Parts: sequence; structure tokens; C-alpha cells
Amino acid sequence: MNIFRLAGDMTHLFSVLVLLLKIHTIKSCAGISLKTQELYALVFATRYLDIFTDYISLYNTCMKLIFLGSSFSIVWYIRRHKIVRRSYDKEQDTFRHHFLILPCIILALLINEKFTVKEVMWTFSLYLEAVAILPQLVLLQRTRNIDNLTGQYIFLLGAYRSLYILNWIYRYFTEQHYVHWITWISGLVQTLLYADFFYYYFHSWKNNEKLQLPA
Amino acid sequence: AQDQSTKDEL
Repeated sequence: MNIFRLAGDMTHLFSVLVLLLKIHTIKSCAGISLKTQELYALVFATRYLDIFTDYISLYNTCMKLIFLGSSFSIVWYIRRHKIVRRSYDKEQDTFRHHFLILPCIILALLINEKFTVKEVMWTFSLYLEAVAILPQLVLLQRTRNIDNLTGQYIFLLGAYRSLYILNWIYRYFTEQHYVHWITWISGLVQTLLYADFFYYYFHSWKNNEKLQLPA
Repeated sequence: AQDQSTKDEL
């Protein structure tokens, strides 16, 4: 464990807690893409298959349980909660996320480190996580209004992956044989998807104006 | 071997 990875995990944890807090307190999911949340639940479900078979550390197991619990409860809130579901913008959240899942499955079958079920599912979760934010970013472009909790949520999500890139660089230089192109490339693609959001987020914060994404 | 992989990451 290094400071970059710990900071990344904490930022990631904080992003899901911010989102849960927003939905739970104001009983609204306005501006939140259910598709992105479903994709994240799928990412965690396919990545943490080893939660009961490979014990790595208490920290690792606790964080996996928190991420699984929070992502599925966010999906439950938006789908089932009688008040929250009314604020879900079904017409705007139209990104066909099935078009993301299939290519990730195919890519995971083609490019992986080991052709086993667990490894292919793990690789699938990496590819899917890289693109899972797309429905949310498309929704933001459409609705154009970004309440600051949603903006903070997306900013924290992007920051977590950026910190993980620093973690990989650190581990590359401190641990021999630590070379994982699949993890690094998908993590880099994911971070680049946030780049333009970061740009507008930073400028709106600097000029202290409401965050507007260009149409 | 475990810590050489990224499986110890979340």
C-alpha cells in the first residue's frame, strides 16, 4: 500500500458516499445517470468475485464490501425508492449502455492476462469501469445543469483514477516485475475521459461561476 | 507473488 493508492481509495470511497448522501438526504437523484450506476454495480460484481476466496487484507475486504453495498444500494434507490425514482430523468438518460457491455466482454475475451473465468471477468470489469462514466457525462451534456454535488461526485471519481495512475507509476519503480499493461491502459483511458470535465470543472471553480458544459 | 499483481488493488 502506498499513499497514492490509499488516497485513491479514499477519494473513491468519498465519491460514492457523497452520492449516497445526496440521494438519501434530499431524496432526489436529479442529474444522476442510473445507467452509469448500474455499470458500476456490474464492475464491482465482476471484479470482486474473489472476495470470499482470496483474502488479501481486512482493509481490502472491507472496502470491497462497501463498494458493493453502496453501488447496489444506489441502483436500488433510483430504481425502487418511491420518492427518489420520481426524480430519475428516464427520457434524458438514454445512453445505450448495453453497447458498452458487449465490446468490453469481447475485448476481455481477446485481451487478458490469463484465460480463466475469474481473470476474464476481472479484465471485463477493468474495461467496463473505463467507460462506465459515459452515460453520466452524456446526461450532463444534455441536462446542462450540474448541481454541485453531482459535479463533486464526478470530480472525485476522476481524481481517484488519476491517483491510481500515480500509484502504478510508484509501484513500477519500487516493485520489480510490476508490469500490467491492461490495468494501466484501461486506467489511463478512463482518466482521459474525465479530462474535459476536469477542464470545465476547474474553470467554473476558478471563475466562481456555475459549471456549464458546452453543448 | 500476490503483491506483484494488481489483484491486491480495489
